[in-house]
Amino acid sequence: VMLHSKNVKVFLENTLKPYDLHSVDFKTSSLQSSILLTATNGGIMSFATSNSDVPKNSINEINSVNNLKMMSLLVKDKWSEDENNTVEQPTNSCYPVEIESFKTKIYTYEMEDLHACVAQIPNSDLLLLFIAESTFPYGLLVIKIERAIRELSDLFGYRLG
Amino acid sequence: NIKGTIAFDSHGNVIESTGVGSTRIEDICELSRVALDAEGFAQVQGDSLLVHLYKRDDVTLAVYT
Amino acid sequence: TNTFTALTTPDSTKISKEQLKRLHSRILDEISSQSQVDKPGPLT
Repeated sequence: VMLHSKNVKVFLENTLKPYDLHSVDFKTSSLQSSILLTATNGGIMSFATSNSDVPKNSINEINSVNNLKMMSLLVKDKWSEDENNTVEQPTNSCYPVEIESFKTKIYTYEMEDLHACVAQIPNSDLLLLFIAESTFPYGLLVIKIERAIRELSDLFGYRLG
Repeated sequence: NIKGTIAFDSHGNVIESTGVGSTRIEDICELSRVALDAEGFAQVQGDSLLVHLYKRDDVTLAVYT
Repeated sequence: TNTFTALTTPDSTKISKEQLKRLHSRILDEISSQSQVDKPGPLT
């Protein structure tokens, strides 16, 4: 099965949107990045970033893509470590969730001055990774990524190669 | 009357914070241990603030007045 | 040391239980609706 790369990219772009609440005076920035990566080697399958003003193929854009690659690798390694962590100590940064009777876990990580949130798309070789500024609350990132995963049911069970 | 709010989840992670709540995130540790009544409500006071708590669906809202 | 002490007799002059409940619901409803992600079409 092939990924519909255009629709996947648009979907990731749609996940970047910020919150702007009116019941209380609270708003967030957009996500900095939304990335679909492989759980096997941390390679990036597709990504969207909110700094769209970076000119294409400029040195800045190349740097920011290299940054994303580096962060994706770091998160994938940490995720693998946590997933294989048999000693089930409940931590504040791991949220077991059940989506359409599939189980997965949402992890929150601090990466330098950024907030990262990652979850395996159920039964697949794919991870969804959100990267936001440190002002974006972890609890809200968890809600956001869980809702996004629910919309990715086309990719449940997706296996590479 | 509202001076600020904090909404936090069962892991003690912030969902939103406003006003004085944004400068008192560390209160979550203590507020998450306050005994709630059968309906999920409680009130605590300290630092010349009255904090109204209400928890539902694993999300606790703290309103500072 | 704790900062707060529990109030035994609730003071609902500032905000009533109903208002608190309503604010809690409105915050979660807004977050839920703004968490919705539009899907552009099939992803595979």
